[in-house]
Amino acid sequence: MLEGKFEEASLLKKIVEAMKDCVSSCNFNCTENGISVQAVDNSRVLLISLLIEKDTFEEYRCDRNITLGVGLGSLSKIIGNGANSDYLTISADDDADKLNIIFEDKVKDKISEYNLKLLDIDADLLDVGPMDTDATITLPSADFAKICKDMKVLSESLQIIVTKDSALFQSVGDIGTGNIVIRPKTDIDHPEESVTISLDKPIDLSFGSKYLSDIIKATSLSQKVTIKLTDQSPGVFEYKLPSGYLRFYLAPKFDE
Amino acid sequence: TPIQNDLNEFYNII
Repeated sequence: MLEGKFEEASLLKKIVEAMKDCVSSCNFNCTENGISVQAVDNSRVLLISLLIEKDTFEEYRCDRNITLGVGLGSLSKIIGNGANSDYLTISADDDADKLNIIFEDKVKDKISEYNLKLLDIDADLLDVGPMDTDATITLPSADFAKICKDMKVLSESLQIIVTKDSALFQSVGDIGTGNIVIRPKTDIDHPEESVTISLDKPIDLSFGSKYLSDIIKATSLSQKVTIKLTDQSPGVFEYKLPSGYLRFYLAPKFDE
Repeated sequence: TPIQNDLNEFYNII
C-alpha cells in the first residue's frame, strides 16, 4: 500500500507541469524512502530524473515497493481540478490498476476523490550514475529561463561557455547574434539572487534551444537552478525540491 | 550546424 499526502497540491502540479511536455507517460517507482521517476523524451535527447523524498510529504507510507505507470497528461488534467492550497493525497494498493487522488479543502468541508487508470509502461532505464563535473553554475531559475527564452529567438542552439569568472550564453542565428554574460555575485540580503560559478576546466558546449524550453518549465519549482557541465557530456540542470530534486540531463550538440 | 547527439551515446541502458 502506498499513501502520500502533500501539504499543498501545488507541488505535485508544478512537478507534473514541468515533465508532461517532454514525457507523455512514465513509471513512478515508490519505495519506503519516497517516489522516483526516470524517463526519456521520444527523441532520446532529454532525460528527466525526479526524486520526491518521503520528507517532502506531510504523511508517507509505502509498505512494499510498487511501480505505478502514469500518463502525465491524464494526471495533469485530474490534479488541475484541485486548488493549489488543498491537501493532496495519492494512494494505491500493492497490485493496483488505478491511482487514487484525493483533494481536501483546508477551509471548506469538501473532499474530492478521483481515480486515475494506471498504464503498463515498459521503458528503458539509462545508467546516468554519478559523474565528474567540470563546471557548476548556480543562478536564479527565473534568470536562466529568461536567458533561454531570449536566446531562442535567434537560434536553435544555445552555446554555454564557462571560464573562471563568467558564464557566457551565446546564440548565433540568421537574423543576428546574442550574448549574455553572467558573473558570480553574492547577495546577502537576497541569497536567492546570488550567482556562483565553480570551475575545474573551461567549458564550451551547445544545447538545443527547444529542449531548454522544456527544461525551464520547471522554473516555478525552485528559485535557483544548478547547471553542471562536463566537456563532451550531457548537461545536468537541477531544480531542488523541498526534499529531493527534479533533474534534466540534456545531450549536447557537437560540430561535425 | 552542430549535430544533436542522443543520450544513448553517453549512457548505457540498464
